[in-house]
Amino acid sequence: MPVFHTKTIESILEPVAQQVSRLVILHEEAEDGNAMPDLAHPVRAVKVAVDNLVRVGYDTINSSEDQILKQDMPPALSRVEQSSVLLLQASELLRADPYSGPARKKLIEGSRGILQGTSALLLAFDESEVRKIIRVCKNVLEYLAITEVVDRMEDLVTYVKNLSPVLTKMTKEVDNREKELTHQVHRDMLVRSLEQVKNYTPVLISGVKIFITAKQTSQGIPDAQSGRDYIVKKMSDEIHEIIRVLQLTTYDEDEWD
Amino acid sequence: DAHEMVKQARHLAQATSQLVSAIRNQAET
Repeated sequence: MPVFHTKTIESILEPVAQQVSRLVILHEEAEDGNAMPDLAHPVRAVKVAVDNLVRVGYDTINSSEDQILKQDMPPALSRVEQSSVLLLQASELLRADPYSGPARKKLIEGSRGILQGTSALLLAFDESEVRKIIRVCKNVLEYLAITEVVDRMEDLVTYVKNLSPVLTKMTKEVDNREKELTHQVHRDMLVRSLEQVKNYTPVLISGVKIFITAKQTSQGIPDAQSGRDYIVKKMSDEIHEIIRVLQLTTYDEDEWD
Repeated sequence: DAHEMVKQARHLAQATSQLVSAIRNQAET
């Protein structure tokens, strides 16, 4: 079962998570009693990487209009920064005493903190990216909601002209997101719903045409209207399902069964 | 292209991996 829900996050965190967890096990088994090497160089490299990440992180916060992102990212950045300080302190302690117990604890706390802080940061960023896709989905829903006012052919031309680019954008973004997910069940759900939306689109257009013709001829209006509304509801339901699945990050055990 | 923050997070994860690897190598020898 995948632990990280996107391939990007998995590729970044999985290797370091394994390293840190082995380090913790070694420490717990008290097999790390040897003299430590001089860690000044690798600790320095981590400090430089932390400084770069923190700088870019705050740039991201400042340039974003996403209030949740602005709220979620600073604690994660602080966690990473504090952990880097622990590593620097450990390095200093080890220079004076390569067997220092407190230094070993700081190394473990620092490494674990960097892993957790980076994880929180990537999750906050990923959730913000998902919210952007959801906004595009909601944009399509807004267009679907005004289908009922389209009762002339020239309105239909405008309607299709406006709806098409938004639908294309949604399809592209959901498609890219689906390819990013590690959880196969969620991927399949997105593919299925997206396929349904694509299939319903020409049916929607012809449904609106039938309704317009019915109105012009004053024949079969109720049937034409309910046919059109049925397709609008089907498409809206699938888009709501896409929005729901996009927000899933944890794994439902029943689905795995 | 990956967002700059994702790139920097990857650099940090790699630097941390190398540090932990150095600690573990010493502990295991």
